[in-house]
Order: sequence, then structure tokens, then C-alpha cells
Amino acid sequence: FHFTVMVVGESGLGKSTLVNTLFNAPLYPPKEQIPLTQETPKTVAIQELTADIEENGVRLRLTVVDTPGFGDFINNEDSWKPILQSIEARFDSYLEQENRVNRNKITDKRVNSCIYFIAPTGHSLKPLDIEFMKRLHTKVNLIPVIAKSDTLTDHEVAQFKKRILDDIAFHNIKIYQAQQYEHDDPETIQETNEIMSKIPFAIVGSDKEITTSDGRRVRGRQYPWGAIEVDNEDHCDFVKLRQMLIRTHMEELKDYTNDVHYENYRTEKLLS
Amino acid sequence: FHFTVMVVGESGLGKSTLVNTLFNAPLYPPKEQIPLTQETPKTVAIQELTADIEENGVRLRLTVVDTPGFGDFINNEDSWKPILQSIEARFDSYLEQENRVNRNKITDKRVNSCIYFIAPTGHSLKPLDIEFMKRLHTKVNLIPVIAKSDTLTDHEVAQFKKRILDDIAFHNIKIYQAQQYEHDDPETIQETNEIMSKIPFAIVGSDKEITTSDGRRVRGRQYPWGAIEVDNEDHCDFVKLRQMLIRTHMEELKDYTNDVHYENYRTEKLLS
Ligand SMILES: Nc1nc2c(ncn2[C@@H]2O[C@H](COP(=O)(O)OP(=O)(O)O)[C@@H](O)[C@H]2O)c(=O)[nH]1
Ligand SMILES: Nc1nc2c(ncn2[C@@H]2O[C@H](COP(=O)(O)OP(=O)(O)O)[C@@H](O)[C@H]2O)c(=O)[nH]1
Repeated sequence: FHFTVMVVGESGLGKSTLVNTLFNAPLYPPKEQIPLTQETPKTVAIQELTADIEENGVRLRLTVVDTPGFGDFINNEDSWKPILQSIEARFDSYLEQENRVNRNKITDKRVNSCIYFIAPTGHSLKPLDIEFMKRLHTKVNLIPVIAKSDTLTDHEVAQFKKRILDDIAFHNIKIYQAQQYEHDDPETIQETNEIMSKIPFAIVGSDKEITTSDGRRVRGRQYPWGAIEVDNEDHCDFVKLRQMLIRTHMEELKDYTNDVHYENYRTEKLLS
Repeated sequence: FHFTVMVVGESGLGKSTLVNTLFNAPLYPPKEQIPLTQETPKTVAIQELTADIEENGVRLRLTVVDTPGFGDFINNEDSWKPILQSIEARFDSYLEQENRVNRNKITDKRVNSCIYFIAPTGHSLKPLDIEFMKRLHTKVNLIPVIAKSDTLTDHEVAQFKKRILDDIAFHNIKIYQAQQYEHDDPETIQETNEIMSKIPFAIVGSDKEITTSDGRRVRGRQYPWGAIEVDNEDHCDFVKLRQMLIRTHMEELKDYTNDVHYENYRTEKLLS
């Protein structure tokens, strides 16, 4: 089973840490310090990392597409371009393979979901966030998350989530909405609603184990004033993001990419 | 006694909150939500707020110069310009008053210190941070702080501080250094060293009172996993910043502005 997830957001929002936390595997090694240098890279890079992992006894080939440089320059006007190009190039590659005589061995490198990291400012979406989402929401399943949400109190998270959803609605941005089917049982509907009600997920990532004040060993971050637990749903929405992405909605994210985003792209391309 | 402090940094780094916390006064009222709008302001604004406050029985007229919009656009190439212009305009105004026949009533609006807010990414200074500091370090006393430092663990703060100071040294940026005088008593030297050793100050701001787990009422931020106390030196460097800015080095910041930054500006201006 293949799955491709893209991560987008400014440097320092905990993207590498979150990927490691999501798949409980050190996919991203500890970061080497960027050298002190007068030279800064001039453009957003597209990097891929593939790993074979096991989830609930199911073997999964996971590809993470990283986009270092996004939002990191003094001028970020073209930050979105290389990312959109990468998504469309993967559609083109699939289209080309679909058109072959022998279609036995199609390699599907299309991006099934794009996790967009929002900085925990507590105010509203930034112009860069809005521009990116408007450019890409019809090409890929956008899953916005509030990065490093341990920066915000519960009250601030609630306010910020509401404002982000208002911004998204105002700009007619279509973020990924889980499909509800008529034949779904009440339990599934309930579970999907609970997950969807948390979007944008307020997440915290950690690949370190810490000890809580009551002696439990958990994944989290240790501060002098307390320990935040990644897997504690009272502390953040990490569990819900993980559930949606890996357990309950992985197949649907792939189907929606194929049936909607790819089909729309294909239609536009063949008509033009 | 007059004092002018400028605050610079991206939106959402806790600048208004910190100003209120520093002067223990609601100088900045709670923020109204920015309206949902397709229009974003195009340029950095310069805003002033003046308040009469009392510190240790000394009456102080404090002016805070705010710079909303800095670092907030998709393209921040000219973010520093309106800020430099404001600093130089105040030098010009002072120069013009100094040259008058009657110099009894000089109004000194020169900026005595500029608190620069660094986002707590945990990595290194951003290109925007470096550009701003290089443009302004010879015009104003630069005091870099790590904003919202409760985002970082103690270990991450130590690493980040070291990297920031390395970046600053590498780019030959002169941040404000407290002067040491031969005649200072050992206690003063010790106190100054303790304060300076904390730069860049890792700060947390709060204008709310919370109750700690052991029942004390303090200024801080309440999280489900613990309460961070602004005035607790094990939690952040707020106390040290406040000491330096208001108690021990306020006069020196004014003198250095007058004797060095202003004099250099005046000399350059008169020679050109
Ligand atoms: N407060 C907080 N810090 C985090 C979190 N996740 C990662 N970090 C820290 O933030 C810094 C940057 O993380 P990294 O994963 O390298 O961010 P990236 O640049 O987006 O890939 C590191 O010091 C991490 O330990 C989080 O959820 N909350
Ligand atoms: N984690 C954390 N949040 C803070 C801190 N100071 C302010 N905040 C919160 O950050 C948000 C933005 O603060 P604000 O002062 O308006 O930032 P400004 O846009 O830079 O003026 C608000 O939700 C504040 O409550 C801090 O030291 N740590």
C-alpha cells in the first residue's frame, strides 16, 4: 500500500518532528545545524523521503515530500510555484503512464495529502498561508494544522481555530472534508464527525520520551513548568490527525486525489 | 524622565503583550480582531503610544514606537525602510532643534532602544532578522529577544541562544552591550554581567493573573500541563530584560543613543 504526504510550512514549525512522531519512526534524522553563511538558498526545494513502515499489521510504503525554503525568504512571492509544479508533474507522469499500451506497472507518485503548517500566532491566517491555499486547494487534499500548538492556551486555540476557519471560508478555500456516505454506520459517522470537528488540528510533535509528574513514560516535551504529552487528547489533537491520516481516511484521501483532483486536472489538460 | 522604546517583529510574537507586561500597565488594549478582508496593508506603519508611569517612585514618560506590518507580507524586502526612516527623522528633528538660538525646550523623540523579537523556531536567525539588524545596528541600541520562549525547552533555549549569538557575530552585527566602567563596584559589575549573559533574553509575556498549582497568584500563562510564571527566573528571562531596560540601564541606553548613534549620524550628515 502506497501513500504520499507532503508537508508545507516555514522552517522551525516542527514539520520534521511531526513526521517522525506520526509514523513513530526516525524518518528525519536529527537536524544538522545549517552552516553560518552569507548565502541563502534562493528557491523552494522539493525533497522526498520513502520508508516502509507497518501500521496495524499492514505494510505501508510511505513517501514524505518536503518543501524546505517555503516561507523562509525575505521575498516569498514565488514560494508556492515549485510546489504546484511538483504536484502537477506527478499528475502528468500518471497521465502518461495511464495512456500506455501496457498499464501493468503504473507507479503512482501523486500527492495524496498536503499538511499545511500554520504558525501559532494566535491572530489569523497570514497572507502567505492564504495565497498558498488558494493556489493549491483544487490540486491536492489540504489538511491545515496549527503547528506547535503548545504555544497557545486552550482558550487561544479555540479562538484561533474559529478565526482560521472563518478566513478559509471567506477566501473560498476548499480544505479536505471527509466524505460522509449514506451507508455508513452511526459509529463511523460519529467518529468522522469527531475528527473533522477538530480541524485545523492543533498539534504537538515529539520524538523524545519523557517522564510525567505521575511517573508515566510518554512521548512529549518537558518544560520546567510541566510536561506536555503528544498522545494526550486533552493536550493537543495529534491523536485525531494520526487517526484520520493513517487509520480511518487514508484510502479515502487516495480515492479523492484520483477521482477528483486528478480527474479535474486531466480534463483541463485534455481540453486545453 | 523620558524614554522611547521601539518594538519590532512579525505579528503574533507577543509584542503588545510584552509591552503591557514590562510596564505593568494595559498600554495596549486587548486586540480587536483584524477584519476578514481581501485587502492587506501594503507597507509597515509607525505608531506611537505614550504613557506616564511610575517606577520605583520615579515618574517616567514612556513612548512605545510600534511597527505593525514588519515581516507580515509575502514580500518583506522593504520592511526595514520605514523603520530606519523613522529613526533618522527623529535624529533630524533633534539636530534641527539643537541648532536653534533658543534651546530651552528641546523635545527628545529619539529612539533609546529597539527590542527585536526573534521567532522561537529553534533553528537560527532568519534572513529577515539578519537584514534588519544589519541595517539598524549603527542607528539604534538593538536588544534582541527570543519571543514566546515558552515554546522551547531549556535545552532548546540554550542551543538557540548560542546559535543566534554566532549568527550575530558572523554578520558583524553590534547589538547593545552594557558598558563596564572602571569605577563600578564589584556588585554592579556582577549584576551587569548576569544580565548581559542572558542576551538574547528568552521572554514570556502575560497581562493575566493565574493561580499556580501551589496556590500563588502570579502573572503567567495557564496550560493544561502546567503554569508558566513570567516573573520566575527559572521559567524565562523576563525579569532580567525588565531590570536592564527600566532599572539599571535606562540612563545608559539614553546616553549611548546621544553620544554614539546620534553623534555618528550627525557627523555623517554634516560631512555629506
Ligand atoms: N513547542 C514545540 N516545539 C516543537 C514541536 N515540534 C518540534 N518542536 C521543536 O521545534 C524545533 C524545530 O523543529 P523541526 O521539526 O526541526 O521543525 P521544521 O524546521 O519545521 O522541520 C526543534 O527544536 C523541535 O524540538 C512542538 O510541537 N512544539
Ligand atoms: N506562548 C506565548 N504566547 C504569548 C506570549 N505573549 C503573548 N502571547 C499570546 O500570543 C498572541 C499574540 O500576542 P500579541 O501580544 O497580540 O502579539 P503581537 O502581534 O506581536 O503584538 C496572543 O494570543 C497572546 O496571548 C508568550 O510569551 N508566550
